[in-house]
Amino acid sequence: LVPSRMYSEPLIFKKHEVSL
Amino acid sequence: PQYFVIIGSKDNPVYEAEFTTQQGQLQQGFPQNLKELNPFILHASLDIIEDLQWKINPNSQSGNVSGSGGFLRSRNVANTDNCYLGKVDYFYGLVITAYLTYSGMKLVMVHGNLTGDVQIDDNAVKAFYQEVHELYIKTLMNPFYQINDPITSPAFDSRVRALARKYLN
Amino acid sequence: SLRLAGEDIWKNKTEKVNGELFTLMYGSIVSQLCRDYQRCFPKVNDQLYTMGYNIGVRLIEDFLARTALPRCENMIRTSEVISKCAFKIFLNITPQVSNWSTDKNAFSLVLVENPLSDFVELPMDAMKQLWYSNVLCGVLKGALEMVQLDCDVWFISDVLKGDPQTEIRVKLNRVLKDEIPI
Repeated sequence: LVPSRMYSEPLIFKKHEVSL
Repeated sequence: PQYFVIIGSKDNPVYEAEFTTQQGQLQQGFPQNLKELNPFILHASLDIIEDLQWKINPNSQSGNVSGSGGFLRSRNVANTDNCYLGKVDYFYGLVITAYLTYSGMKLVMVHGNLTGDVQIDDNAVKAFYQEVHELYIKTLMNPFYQINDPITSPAFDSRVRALARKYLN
Repeated sequence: SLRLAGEDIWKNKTEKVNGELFTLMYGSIVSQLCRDYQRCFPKVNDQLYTMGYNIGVRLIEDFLARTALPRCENMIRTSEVISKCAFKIFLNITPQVSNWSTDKNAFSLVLVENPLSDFVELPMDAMKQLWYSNVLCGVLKGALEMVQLDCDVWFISDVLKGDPQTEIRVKLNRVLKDEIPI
């Protein structure tokens, strides 16, 4: 089983933008 | 002990878990005869939950509901944490609490007590539901997860159990 | 100076959009491709590569217009432009350049963070075969081809598969010469 990373990533405070 | 279920929009179980309590050296769960009844007890409370879900009047006086009433009361009330419905039903000393997500998923829990009447700490239960809601949203963000699919991720299960130990026991 | 230029363009000359929107859109594309190809993941990888290639041959125009960078003298310079300018301007990430070949014609890009794969968990059957972010390889291939660099670009490893890091390999095959019209 590959350990899951997605539950350890913050949902609200994850600010990410990309170029439109 | 508690029996926790996430119920999908088609009344299908998406996730089930039983949380046990520590009694000395032993983990105490529901008695075997009650364990088999838990899904039926939860199922019986779905009508009440759906009634609350679609109730517009925020000042609900009916039934065994404590807490803040209908799901749509945000139209009239300024607070935003209206997903938690509180205690929605009772069954011979067992308490059923519920929480609705914005897409209509129902987080429902049967609270048992091996010694006497059940005492519910609303703040702790609400915090538990909110954290599980956040885990559910992260599950939804996965493009390979379809809505209403069963959640079988061991990471999700272990995190829910950790939250139960933190807030419910 | 490349890093500063990339950051300056990102901050002041780039219109931005919410990263979650981008992540969710790309995720829905990949999951739809998996359904369309009946979970034949090599075909999904090829299709993602083709899509990326079609993006890359056009994206290079936008990149050169924003940066006005001159032609790179060698692959070392090319790798720096890719990691410090290109990835920064478009994805707001700066992969690390590493694992150079002895002839300095091949290098690896190690992506510490990858906005494409946020909140993604691959299903068990996809874990061995699917390169989730393969569109990036296509973009690099197409963009480099338009600046006369015939490169092979492929994934070495991916954290979604349980590898310790996400690594893309870029290898220069030959420098292309413009064909003079008849």
